[in-house]
Amino acid sequence: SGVQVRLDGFFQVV
Amino acid sequence: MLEAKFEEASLFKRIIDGFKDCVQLVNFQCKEDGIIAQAVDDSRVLLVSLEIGIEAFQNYRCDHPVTLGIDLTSLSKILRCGNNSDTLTLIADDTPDTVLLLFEDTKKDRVAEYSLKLMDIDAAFLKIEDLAYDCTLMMPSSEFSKIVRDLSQLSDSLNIMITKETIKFVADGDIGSGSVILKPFVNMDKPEDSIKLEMDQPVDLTFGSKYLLDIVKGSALAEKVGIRLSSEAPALFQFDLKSGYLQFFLAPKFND
Repeated sequence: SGVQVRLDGFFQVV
Repeated sequence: MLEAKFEEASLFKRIIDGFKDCVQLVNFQCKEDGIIAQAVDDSRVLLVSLEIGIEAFQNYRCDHPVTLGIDLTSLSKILRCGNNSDTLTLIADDTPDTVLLLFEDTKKDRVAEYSLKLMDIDAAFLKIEDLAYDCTLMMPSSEFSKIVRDLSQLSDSLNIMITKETIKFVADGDIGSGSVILKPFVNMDKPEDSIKLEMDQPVDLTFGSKYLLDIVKGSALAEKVGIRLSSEAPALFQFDLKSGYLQFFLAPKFND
């Protein structure tokens, strides 16, 4: 149930 | 030249056991002030971040920064070969294609030496900003593990709701539902059993049970777990080492 969000967008690649 | 000696092989084994089930290929960056590692699981929902400081080692030497690309499944096989009470030394040269694992039993004058082939792992390194969290919870890691294991039997989603003085875990699935409600409290004679809560904003978040089941495997590393929650950012579950930490950043689920 529910939609799983991903981490992309929260952390930027260095 | 890297020479990192753990007083007990069991510490490194517990660290690796803490995250080997959710990520497999990991770059361990060895620098003069310790070892850091970071990896994202295949579904890109869970980020593991490890830091082992110099004080966690019996002695530590790293002349030049070196990255060890390691398959944790292979590393675990070798870690199983050492006795928990052995010392464990990781040895690598400056441009290594293998890392040496040296187990020494000083009492019985027994030495076991394994060489693990390194891999070229192309993994982006993510910058983890110091996020502002709405809630910070410190609680016994064993208690958190039990709640996660109990409630994840009922649903593939676990809801965590925190208000001023209440922490509520809820699971609602096909076979039924369950909830565990905790209150912050200080246990004077057993401080490690205390539950501490700092709440700036109430939160009501849902997470995938399968990720939480992986995260609680870090409980073997620390008696307490730090849980930092925000409605705007991934949740942080942190297990502190004597010097360093094992952190899990988990993206939430949103109800349809």
